[in-house]
Amino acid sequence: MNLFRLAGDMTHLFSIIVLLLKIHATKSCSGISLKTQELYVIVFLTRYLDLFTRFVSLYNTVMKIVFIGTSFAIVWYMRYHKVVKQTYNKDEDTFKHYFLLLPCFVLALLLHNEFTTMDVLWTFSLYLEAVAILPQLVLLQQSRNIDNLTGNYVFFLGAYRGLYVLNWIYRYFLQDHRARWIPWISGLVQTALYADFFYYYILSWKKHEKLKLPA
Amino acid sequence: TETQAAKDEL
Repeated sequence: MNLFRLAGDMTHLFSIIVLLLKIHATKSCSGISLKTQELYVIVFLTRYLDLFTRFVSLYNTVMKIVFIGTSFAIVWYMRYHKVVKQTYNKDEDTFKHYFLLLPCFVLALLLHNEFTTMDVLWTFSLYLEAVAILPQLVLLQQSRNIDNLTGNYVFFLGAYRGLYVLNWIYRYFLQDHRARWIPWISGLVQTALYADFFYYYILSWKKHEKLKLPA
Repeated sequence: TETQAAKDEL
């Protein structure tokens, strides 16, 4: 494992901690898209099916369990916690997330490495993760007031993807010289989706102003 | 395979 990969995983973990902290400490999930969070539950469940069939390392196993557990915890908070659920911007979280599932699944059926249940679902999880942030970005665009924790959450989530791209470059040229087209292309698409957000995030940070995305 | 190699990532 190289430093970019580790840094990527840590920013991913950190983004989740920031989100859980926001929800737990402020008892509010305003500005957070439940649809994106539900998609992440599906992403982790379909990607980590090999949790009990293939051991990579203790690090991988622990991280997989943490990602599955925290994604469930976030969805639970937003749906069932009696205070938190009242802060959910249901009317603004309008993205039809179910429409992302079918195209990703069809694409995974068409483009994969091995035609096995596990491999197709693993591929599906990569395609779905690439677009899972869309409901969140749409919600941010509709929000007048983006609080710092929400902005930071999305920032760290985007940073994780950017670091994974650097990890792939490093791996390809300096470690194993293997092409991994499916994770690469979906990862690049995913990173590109953050470009606009990053632009306004950095702009607001430079100007010491509150983050606001143009409609 | 490509798949096996890529699956050590999260």
